Formats: sequence, structure tokens, C-alpha cells
Amino acid sequence: VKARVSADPKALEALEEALIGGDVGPATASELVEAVRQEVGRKGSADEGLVRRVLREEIERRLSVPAPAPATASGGPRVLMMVGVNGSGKTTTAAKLAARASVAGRSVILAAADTFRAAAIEQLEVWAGRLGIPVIKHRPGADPAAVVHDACTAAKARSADLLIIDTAGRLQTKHNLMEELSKIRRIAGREIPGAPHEVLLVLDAVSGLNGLSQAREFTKSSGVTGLVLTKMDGTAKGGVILAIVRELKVPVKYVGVGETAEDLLDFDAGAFAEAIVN
Amino acid sequence: SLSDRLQRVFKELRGEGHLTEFHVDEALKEIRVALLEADVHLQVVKDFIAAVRERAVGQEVLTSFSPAQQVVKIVQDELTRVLGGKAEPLALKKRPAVILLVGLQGSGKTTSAAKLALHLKTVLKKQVLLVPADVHRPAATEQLLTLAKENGLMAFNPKGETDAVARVKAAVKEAKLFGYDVTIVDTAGRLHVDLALMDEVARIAEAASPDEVLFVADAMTGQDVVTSASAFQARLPLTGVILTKTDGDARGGAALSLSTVVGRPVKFVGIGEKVKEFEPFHPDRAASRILG
Ligand SMILES: Nc1nc2c(ncn2[C@@H]2O[C@H](COP(=O)(O)OP(=O)(O)OP(=O)(O)O)[C@@H](O)[C@H]2O)c(=O)[nH]1
Ligand SMILES: Nc1nc2c(ncn2[C@@H]2O[C@H](COP(=O)(O)OP(=O)(O)OP(=O)(O)O)[C@@H](O)[C@H]2O)c(=O)[nH]1
Ligand SMILES: [Mg+2]
Ligand SMILES: [Mg+2]
Repeated sequence: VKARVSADPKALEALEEALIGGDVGPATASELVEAVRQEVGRKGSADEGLVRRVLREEIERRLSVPAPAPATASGGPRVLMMVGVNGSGKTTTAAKLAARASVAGRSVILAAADTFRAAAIEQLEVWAGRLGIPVIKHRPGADPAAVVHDACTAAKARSADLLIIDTAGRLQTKHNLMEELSKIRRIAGREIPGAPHEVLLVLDAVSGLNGLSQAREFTKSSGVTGLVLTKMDGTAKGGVILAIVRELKVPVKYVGVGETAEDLLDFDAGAFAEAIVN
Repeated sequence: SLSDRLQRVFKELRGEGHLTEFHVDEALKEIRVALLEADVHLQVVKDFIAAVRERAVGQEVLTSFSPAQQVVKIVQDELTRVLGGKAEPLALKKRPAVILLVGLQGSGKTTSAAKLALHLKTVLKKQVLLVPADVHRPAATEQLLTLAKENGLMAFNPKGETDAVARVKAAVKEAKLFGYDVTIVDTAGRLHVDLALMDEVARIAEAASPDEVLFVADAMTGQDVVTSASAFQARLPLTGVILTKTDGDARGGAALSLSTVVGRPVKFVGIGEKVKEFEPFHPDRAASRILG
């Protein structure tokens, strides 16, 4: 009978602390370490390199959620909606996604549906100007649903390939604002069947465990088909996505790594796991 | 809740006249989890737990409390002490007193600049001049000018000046000339690992000679708050913190991490998106929130 080798408890404790430092949260950290301890026991080797590799693989496995079959726009424009709490990076990410689509030869329209925050429309207009992309906007204070309605009409009339809706930041605890998001979503769906085909929850990598509450509430009010983890060019690791992906089964699609239109990467679970373990 | 979890820990406590090491350690396990779930930085949690342990072990069990309640009270008192300990009013003696707002992208600096200006104007009756010194973000100047206009606040947009340091120098000159009491400078959000931008903010501080340098942090910030704030503190004389977006349900452990590691008090909190949604920091309220 082969003696069961167990991983050095000190090494496991160090890993647990690294995971907590990466914002995965105490429950997820101890769960991950327990899974690693068991796997290492099975493998019969307590080599530190192996322990780290097992952890990386476990994290990567948990993050590899199959993306739901993308709602295909039935011949009309594809509609993408950006949602999330204040300051997470929605407007900048909308510009990045618009740039990508534009570079790939698709015709894009931007909808300035943040009619509340000071200079929100101006901010999106600067980006649109830089990218040579039209913006549908109303006056500040207008009903965001009206902006979305007009943007959908324009997208259809101009046979645009892609319509990206930028919405106002809102804390997930504000019921009336979450209701407004449900309404915006309904209006888009009424104008363009199947819209919004993609709802991206934009999450700041600096967020702690409140990210889970954000994901739950935004999923309830607007549906979420994918996550964008922004500001990953900083030192925060965005570990809260482990709890989010586990509970809501929604994939992380993109990672924001800077403030220019090109600073957007496709999510790589392996790279993410590597960064958080090291 | 934490109280319920601690009640369970102390259900076993029978006939002991004082809080035993065993029971305190069991209680501290629960408290550690509660603090980590509140996003308090891991090292700050460890140091905090050690301090609480020292105060709790051997303490007489008071007849007015259950042992669980007693431990919670020790934790709350200690939290409130650390959060409120270094509280000081803003240093506004010099004319114009200069307040510099710094922090990571999207934390709430521009909004907080307008909020602080409105607060100083209405509560302390100061003449305040707002200075938009973010030359990076699209429409950053427009954002601050719009907030100023909508709230009857004065702002100075130095004509044709596109360098942040030059803008600040021109604004301080303008503030002196027109007898303003306070100048509030809004800067661009920046990463502590962006050396060029950290150099820029250090140069802005050198030019402005600020009386207050406030680190603006989002209440939902996680473990990284210690890394970023420490890096800012290495380049700037931070004097305090503004914690924003506390109107959400984030537990706000960042407040404890900042008070402990930066050693400067949270001076104000943002409690909403509107410019009037701003108030002085209350350590006891922040402590209850962190404990959940
Ligand atoms: N370093 C870095 N900064 C980013 C990234 N994404 C966005 N930002 C910055 O974060 C700040 C906020 O970005 P916005 O796009 O205005 O965020 P928002 O979610 O639209 O904000 P609200 O509309 O006010 O809720 C800006 O300074 C952006 O330049 C990123 O991936 N990396
Ligand atoms: N709910 C709520 N929202 C806030 C609060 N403070 C700021 N905000 C919002 O947070 C978002 C970001 O605020 P800004 O003032 O643009 O942040 P910033 O730090 O200047 O951003 P950058 O200049 O890009 O670094 C905006 O949508 C604000 O309206 C607050 O206390 N509560
Ligand atoms: Mg925006
Ligand atoms: Mg700003």
C-alpha cells in the first residue's frame, strides 16, 4: 500500500492567504485549498510545484464555463448592452468593443443611454469622435429608454451590424434604478427581436466580495450574458469572479487592461489562474 | 449574523467567571471570517484579531451581557477606536488652503471634489474654487464644470493650459488673487503602478503645496486597497481618505485597512450620486457595517 503523502500544511496555508489576497474570499479560498489537498493526496506527491499546478488547474477548470449559445441577431443589428455599478469602466469598455468591431469591418452605432451623470454623453461622444462611429443621444435628463428606442430604430434604418448601449452606473441596491434597467432591456427587445443579444456586466478588478452581490442583482434585473473584468492592468486580481462564475454560471468574456481603445483582451482562464496563484 | 454565530460558540460556556482562551479563540475564528468577508485586508485582520484577543482573554464575564455580546462589544469598541482614533478637522488655515484629491480610476474623485466644495461652502461658509486638473480622461473637465454649474460652485478652467501642473499653478494664483479660502484640485484617476502618472501627481503636489491630500477610495474596494494606498502614500503626503459609494451594500472593510495601514482617518463618505450626498465619516456606523 502506497503511503499517502500530504501537502505541507504551511504551503497550503500560504496558498490560502495568496487566494484571499486576490479577493476570492475566505470560503472559496478554503474550498480551493481543500480540493488541492485532496488532489495532492491522490497524486501521492507533495512537491510544491505540483501543489501550485493543481491549484492553477482547479481555478482554470472552475472558470471554463461554456458560453451560452450566443443569441444570434436574426438578420438585424446585434445589440450589446453594458451594465454595472458606478465607475466600473462601462463607457470606456463600450468604446473598446466598438473599436474592435469597427476594425473588423462591422458598422457600429453607439447609444448614449446614460442621461443622468454629468458629461456622460460628452465622454461617449469624445470616444465616438475618435473612432469615427455615430452616437445616438438625447439631452441630459432625457428618459434612457427613449434613447434606446431611437438607437434601435436608427440601427435598423441604417442596417448597422452592431449597436452598443452604454448605460448609467448604478448601485445594485437601488431598486428604482435596477427597474429602469429592466425597462431599457424590454424596450430594446420590443424594437429588435432578441435584443439585447449580449448583456455585459462590467466589474472593476479592484472590487472585493461585493462583486457577487452586483452580479446577482444585475442578473435579476437585466440578465447578464457575460462579464468584463476591468483595470486588470493594476495589481488587483479580480478573484471574486470565481464565486460569481460558480453561482451564476456566466462566463468572463473580456479583460480591460488600460485606458485606450485597444486595451481589451479576450478572457484567458489559464492566464488568470496563473496570475492569482503567483 | 456575527452575533448569532458567536452565540453558538458561547453556548458551551458554563459557569466560567471569565472569558477563557479557548472560547475567545473560537470566537475569533468567526470574527476573522466576518472581517475577511467585509473585505478587510488579511494582515490588518490578523493584527486586529491579536489586539482583540489581548483585550478579551481573562476579562470577567459581566452579568449584563452574554459572553458572545461581550466579545462583540470588545470588537466593536476596538473597531471604532481604530477607525475614529486619528480624526482631525480639515487643515484650512492657509489662504487659499489647497486640497488635492487623488486615487484610482473611477473611485469618485471628480464627484467628491464637487461634494467637498458644496460641503465647505454651505457648512463652513468657505469661498471655494474647484480646479479640474485631469487632462487625460475624455470630458473630465466638462464633468467637473457641469457639477459646479449645477450646484452654484466656482470653478477655474485655465484657458489653453493642457498640462496638469500648469493648470494647478494657474488656479492657485487665481485663488490667491480673488481671495478664495479653499482650492480643491481634481486629478486624473491613475494606477499606482503607472510610473509616469505617479510622477505627474507628485509634481502636481509639489506645485500646489497642498494642506490636505485626500485619497479617494471606493467602499467596495477589496484586498488591493492596501497595495494601492501605500504606493500613493510613498509618493504623496496623504492626510486623509474619502470613502465613496457607501450607499450600496458593500461592507466597507477598506475603511479599516486604510485607517490602519495609511494611518490617516477617513474624513468624509459619499452617500449617493448627488452632490449633496456627502457627510463626515462616522466611525461607529462604519464599524457596525463592517461586522455585518
Ligand atoms: N487602467 C484602467 N483604467 C480603466 C479601464 N477601464 C476603464 N478605466 C478607467 O476607469 C475610469 C472609469 O471609466 P468609465 O468608462 O467612465 O466607467 P463607467 O462605468 O462608464 O462609469 P459611470 O458611467 O460613471 O458609472 C476612467 O478613468 C477610465 O479611463 C481599464 O481596463 N484599465
Ligand atoms: N452611488 C454613488 N455613486 C457615486 C458616489 N461618488 C461617485 N459616484 C459615482 O461614481 C462614478 C465615478 O465617479 P467619478 O467622480 O467620475 O470618479 P473619478 O474618480 O473622478 O473617475 P476618474 O476620473 O475616471 O478616475 C460616477 O458615476 C459617480 O456619479 C457615491 O458616493 N455614491
Ligand atoms: Mg459611463
Ligand atoms: Mg474624475
